[in-house]
Amino acid sequence: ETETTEKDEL
Amino acid sequence: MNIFRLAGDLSHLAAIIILLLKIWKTRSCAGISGKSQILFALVFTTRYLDLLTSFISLYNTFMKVVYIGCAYATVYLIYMKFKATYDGNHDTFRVEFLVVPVGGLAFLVNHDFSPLEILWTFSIYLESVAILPQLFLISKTGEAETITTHYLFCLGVYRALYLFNWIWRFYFEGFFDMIAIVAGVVQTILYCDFFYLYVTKVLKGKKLSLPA
Repeated sequence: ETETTEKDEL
Repeated sequence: MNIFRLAGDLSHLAAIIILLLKIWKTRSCAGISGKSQILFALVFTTRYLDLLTSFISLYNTFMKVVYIGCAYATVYLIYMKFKATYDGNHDTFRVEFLVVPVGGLAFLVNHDFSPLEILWTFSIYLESVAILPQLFLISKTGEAETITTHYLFCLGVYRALYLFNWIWRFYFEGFFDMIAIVAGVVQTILYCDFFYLYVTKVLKGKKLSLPA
C-alpha cells in the first residue's frame, strides 16, 4: 500500500 | 530521485517557462487556452497545499512554489495583461464537464477520505485531462504556432518520463501509487496524437496544421 501522508513527487 | 523523475520535472518546468516567455515576448496569448491554464493553476493549488503542512526537501518546496507562481502569472497574462489577444471565441471547451466528474471521482476513489488527500487526488485526476481545452482549441482553429507545440511537447514528455520514474521506483523501491499511475497513463495517452504530429511535422520544419 502506498504512503498517503508524504508526497515527494511533484 | 532518479534520472527520469528529475528529467520529468525539468521538462515540466521548461514547458511552463516556454509558455510564459512566448506570451511575454510576443505580447500575445493567441492560440493559448486560458481555460487549460486556469485548470493547471487549480491543479497546483489543490496538490501543493501540503506546502503548509509538511516539508519534504528544499528542491520539493522550491519547485512547488515556482510551478504555482508561474501558473498564476500565466493566468494573469492571459486574462488581464494581454486580455485583448486572448482567443476567447475559440476557447469554448466546457470545463465543468471535466471538473465536476473529476471532483466526484476524487471523492469516490482516493487513498484516504480526508480533505487534503481528496484535494490531492482531485489534482491528479484533473491534471490528466487539463490539457483538453488546449487541444480542443487547436482542433478548432486547425493550427498551432511552433512555440506552442514546443510547450505541448515538453508538457507531454514530462508525464511520459514520470511513467518511467514509476517503473523505476516500483523495481528499486517497491513504491507505487495506483492513482498517480493510472492518471499518468491517461494523461500521456492524450498526448500521443499530438506527439505523432510533432514528430512528423514540427520537427521537419513545418507548421502544425490539421487537415480541414
